[in-house]
Amino acid sequence: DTPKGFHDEL
Amino acid sequence: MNIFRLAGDMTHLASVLVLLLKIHTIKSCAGVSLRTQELYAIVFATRYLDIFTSFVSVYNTFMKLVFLGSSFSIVWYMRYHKAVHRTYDREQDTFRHWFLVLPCLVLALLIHEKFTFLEVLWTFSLYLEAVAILPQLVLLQRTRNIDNLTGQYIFLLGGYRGLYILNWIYRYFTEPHFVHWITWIAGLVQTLLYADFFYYYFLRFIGGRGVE
Repeated sequence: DTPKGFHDEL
Repeated sequence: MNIFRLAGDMTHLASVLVLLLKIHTIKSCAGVSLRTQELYAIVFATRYLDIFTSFVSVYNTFMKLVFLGSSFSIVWYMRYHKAVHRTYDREQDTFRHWFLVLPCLVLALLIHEKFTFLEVLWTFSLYLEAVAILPQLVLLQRTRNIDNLTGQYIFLLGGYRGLYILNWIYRYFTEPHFVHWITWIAGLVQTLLYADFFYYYFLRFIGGRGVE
């Protein structure tokens, strides 16, 4: 999934 | 990605398309609050700043561009397009929405997950989105009954965050360490603000009347 701390939701 | 989040994003996309359809085809924004649209443009502008720095997926980037493009074009239509602007109800759309921006910014500076520029603005966008619908709901109560498209727009806009709550519950039980209290509380407040509208909206379906 995405790098830690980044938001993967809209 | 899970079915709840996909349904939420599609519902959100549908709300934007319904509003664009109304404004672009019948050149009318009657019953639509420009102030809510301006707040939403700020919400997306401050939430999607990471569009250039962090790539999540093609879907994610594409949807961010759609929400950014549509929210700003709706504001442009309602402000500057002659025919559409004429149908804008300036006298009734008077909620002091700028009074919402500062408290959300202060709150984001106080309560956030990480104290970085992007993270504080992202948190600000969450708080702002939770209250962004207020000018629209106030306008709704002033203009007695609204047309179906506007009613459907608000219904879909309220529904999308409700589906996101199901997504957060699902992710909480399926992903270890998936805990985001700030997002959850902001999303819950946002959805609860629609409770009153949902009540009348469903009455309309049952009674077959316009949204009073």
